[in-house]
Amino acid sequence: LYSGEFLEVSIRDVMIPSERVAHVQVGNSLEHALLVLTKSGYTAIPVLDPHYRLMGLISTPIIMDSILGLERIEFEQLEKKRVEEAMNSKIPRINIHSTLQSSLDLLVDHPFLCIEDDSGIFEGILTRRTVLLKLSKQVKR
Amino acid sequence: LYSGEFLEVSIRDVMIPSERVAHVQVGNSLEHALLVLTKSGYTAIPVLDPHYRLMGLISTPIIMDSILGLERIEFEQLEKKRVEEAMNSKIPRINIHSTLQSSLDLLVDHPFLCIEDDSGIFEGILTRRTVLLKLSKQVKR
Ligand SMILES: Nc1ncnc2c1ncn2[C@@H]1O[C@@H]2COP(=O)(O)O[C@H]3[C@@H](O)[C@H](n4cnc5c(N)ncnc54)O[C@@H]3COP(=O)(O)O[C@H]2[C@H]1O
Ligand SMILES: Nc1ncnc2c1ncn2[C@@H]1O[C@@H]2COP(=O)(O)O[C@H]3[C@@H](O)[C@H](n4cnc5c(N)ncnc54)O[C@@H]3COP(=O)(O)O[C@H]2[C@H]1O
Repeated sequence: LYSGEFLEVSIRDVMIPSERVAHVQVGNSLEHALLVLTKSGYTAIPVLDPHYRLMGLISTPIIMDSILGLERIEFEQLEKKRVEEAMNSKIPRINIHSTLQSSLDLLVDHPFLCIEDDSGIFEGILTRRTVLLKLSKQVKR
Repeated sequence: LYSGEFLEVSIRDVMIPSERVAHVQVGNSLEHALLVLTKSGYTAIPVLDPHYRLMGLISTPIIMDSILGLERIEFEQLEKKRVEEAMNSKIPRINIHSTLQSSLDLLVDHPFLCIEDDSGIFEGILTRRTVLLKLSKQVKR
C-alpha cells in the first residue's frame, strides 16, 4: 500500500469484463429484471441498451420501491413497468483508461462501478471485493 | 497502510451500533421482512431473536430465491413463510473485542459483518464502506 503499485493498476486488469456481468436491457419488464436478479443472486446489475451502451443500474430495492403501495407491495405491477422507468440513470461512469486510484473514492459509496469505453460502450465492472482483496493481500505482507 | 494505526482500531469505534441497524426477528414473516428491507433501502440485514441475540441474516436474494417457483416468483408464499426458515444462519460473528485487522479478510466476501458480545448479544455491524472510507483517507495523505 506502499501506495504506488496498488493504485496505479489499470482498471482493465482488475475489472470483471462485460461478458461475465449479469445485466438487463432498458426495454425489459421489471418482472424480467427481478427474475434475472434472483437467478444471478446479485442485488444490483447494470442496464444496457441494444447497442451495449451503459444506461444505468437496476436493483431489488429500486424495483420493490417502485411497486410499494400504501398497504402492500403490489407485485402485479411488475409486468406492467419497464426497467427504463425505474432504473437509476445517475450513476458514475468510469473510463476504461482510468487507474484504480481515481475510482477508490467512488467505491466508498458504490458497491460497484460501471466501466465504459470512449464511446459509452459497456466494458465491465469494478467491485469493492476486488479492491478489498488487493488491500488484504498487501496488508499481510 | 502505514498499517498499524488503520488496522489496530477497535471494532467498537468504527462499527454502526445496534440501535442504528435495521433488523428483523426470527419469527417474522418473509412478507414483513421484505417490507422492512424495502423501506430501509438495504439489501440484507441481521436477524435477531427476542433477546437480541444474533441469529443470522436475511436478504432480498434469499427471500426471492425461497419463493422462486418453476414458472414465476410466487409472491403469495411470502406471508406463509418465516424469516427463520429462509435466513442464512451460517454467518461469521465478530467479537466486540476484536480489532479491524482480523475482520479485513472477511469483508472481502461479506458486505458487512455482525458483531456480538461474549454472550452472543448483537452489538452492531462493520461495513465495507467504513473500511473503504478509512483506506481512501489514508491514501490521500
Ligand atoms: N455469486 C456470488 N459468488 C460469490 N460471492 C458473491 C456472489 N454474489 C454476491 N457475492 C458477494 O456478495 C457481495 C455483494 O453482492 P451484491 O449482489 O449485493 O453486489 C454486487 C453486485 O451488485 C455487483 N456484481 C458483482 N459481480 C457481478 C456480476 N458478475 N454481474 C453483475 N453484477 C455483479 O457488484 C456488487 C458488489 O460485488 P462484490 O463482489 O464486491 O461483493 C459481492 C460478493 O462479495
Ligand atoms: N440509506 C443509505 N444511505 C447511504 N448509502 C447507502 C444507503 N443504503 C445503501 N447505501 C450504500 O449502498 C451500499 C450497499 O448497501 P446494501 O444495502 O446492499 O448493503 C448494506 C446492508 O446490507 C448493510 N447495512 C449497512 N448499513 C446498515 C444499517 N444501518 N442497518 C442494516 N443493515 C445495514 O451493510 C451492507 C453494506 O453497507 P455499506 O455501507 O458498506 O454499503 C452501502 C452504502 O455504500
